[in-house]
Amino acid sequence: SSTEKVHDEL
Amino acid sequence: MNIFRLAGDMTHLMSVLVLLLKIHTIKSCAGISLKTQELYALVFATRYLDIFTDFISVYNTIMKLIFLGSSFSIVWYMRRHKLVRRSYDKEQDTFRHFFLVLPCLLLALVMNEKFTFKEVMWAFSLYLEAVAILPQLVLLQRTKNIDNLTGQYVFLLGAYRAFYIFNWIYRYFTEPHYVHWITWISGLVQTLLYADFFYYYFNSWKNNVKLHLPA
Repeated sequence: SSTEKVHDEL
Repeated sequence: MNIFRLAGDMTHLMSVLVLLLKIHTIKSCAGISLKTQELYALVFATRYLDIFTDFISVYNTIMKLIFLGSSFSIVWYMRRHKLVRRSYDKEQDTFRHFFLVLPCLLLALVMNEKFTFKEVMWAFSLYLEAVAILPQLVLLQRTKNIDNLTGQYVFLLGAYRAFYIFNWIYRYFTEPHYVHWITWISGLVQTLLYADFFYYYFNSWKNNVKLHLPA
């Protein structure tokens, strides 16, 4: 996974 | 995507669609709190600000669109549809949005992963989702009479919460950098709010009697 956090949950 | 996350998303989706279908079919929203539905619409609107900026997957985008569309449709039905709005228990549904929205907003300004508009709104949506069911639970307490669909709606929402917690536990052990304190704590608070309702729901189901909440 990338270091930039993305919200991948709903 | 693990099985718990998928089961959580599916029960969440079913809860919203069951409710929308019920309102659409029987043209009644008796027992449903408009306050809770408006709070959920606000939750989705503030959480999915990233819908056009961060692409995660087709699944993710479609689910976001369905949640936004269905939650705003429910609010539209309850406020604008001439038959549905007549069945709304306005006098009983007295919880003020303000008392939930303001503390959540203040908390989001203080506790967030990053002090940017999108991240503050994301945190706000998590805090608000945790407590958005409260007007619905108050309404259930007041009206006492809970029809099957309203019971199923709250049951499905509770199942969604439980599956998401299993999903977090699973991800914590399988993904090296998966730590989301804000998501977990607000999610746990939200699930605990359902525990009381679940107790009575299972009792009525076990004894095969109509669901009644105590005074």
